[in-house]
Amino acid sequence: GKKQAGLMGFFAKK
Amino acid sequence: MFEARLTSGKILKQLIEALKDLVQEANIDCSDDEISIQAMDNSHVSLVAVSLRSGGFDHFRCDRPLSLGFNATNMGKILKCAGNEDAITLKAEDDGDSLSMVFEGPNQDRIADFGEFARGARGSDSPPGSRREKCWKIDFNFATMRGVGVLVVIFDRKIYELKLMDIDSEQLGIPDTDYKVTIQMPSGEFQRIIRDMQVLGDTLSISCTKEGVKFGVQGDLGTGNVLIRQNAHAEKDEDRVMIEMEEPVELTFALRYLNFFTKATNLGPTVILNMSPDVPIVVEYPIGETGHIKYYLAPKIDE
Repeated sequence: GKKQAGLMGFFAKK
Repeated sequence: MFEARLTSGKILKQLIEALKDLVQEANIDCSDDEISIQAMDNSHVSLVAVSLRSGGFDHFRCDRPLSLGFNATNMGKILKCAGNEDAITLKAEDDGDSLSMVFEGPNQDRIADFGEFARGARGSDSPPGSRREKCWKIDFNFATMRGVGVLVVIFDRKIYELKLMDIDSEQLGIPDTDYKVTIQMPSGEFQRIIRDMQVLGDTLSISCTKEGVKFGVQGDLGTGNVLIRQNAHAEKDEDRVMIEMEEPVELTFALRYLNFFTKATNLGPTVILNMSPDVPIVVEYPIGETGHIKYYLAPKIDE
């Protein structure tokens, strides 16, 4: 199965 | 002082419609070269980024950078009061706690409508029939708008004040990325595919190969597949499908979010999808020469 990834894993906080 | 006038106020109406189901609160960041909005949804799976360049406004003044925190639902309610043909001017003081929105109709007919509107509202400072007064102020008395703001009517102009709020939003740095696949297609067609696919399941696979772009869904009901082929020479620009591919890419996404993104369909005839393996997709709706609304959505990944 697949699970939803979060966006924070890809983009860093400014 | 911030002041910006958009002749085509419809753009602002449509922009807020295009993000209000995804984000509840956000900042409008104003600088001397653009107004922008960046906000994530509550579950931090998707992000919306809006940019309207100052050159796209017919008047634009921003003395110093400002962040105007707003509630998207409330702003949407106020913008519903603007006609599609209205020009909209946004105004904010440097240290104010409200955003003033001025709607101006394209012709004199609207003034007459306006008098009826004003008389129908309670709490007018001026007696009924004083339509020739330059300005009168009415407490908002519409059930749906209670507590949202104050309405002032000056003849053929409607002036609304939206209460602003302090929003401590996390800003993300989005790296410049060379995507392996760029697909440009009619926004209406993309909307239709997303809508239809939702009937069958909740996860959409988007696969780009030499053959074209395949949208696929598998669910309890059955499966659905739609193949879109390059069609770079369609008669009308907006009917064109253009696919640039460095290497094949296949990613899967939650249809629920893609469906939110298609609320931006009215902003333009074209949508641009950018994809690379294992990174968020970018769904971009260009807004004429004025700017864009871009959505980023994290993919579903193998457990």
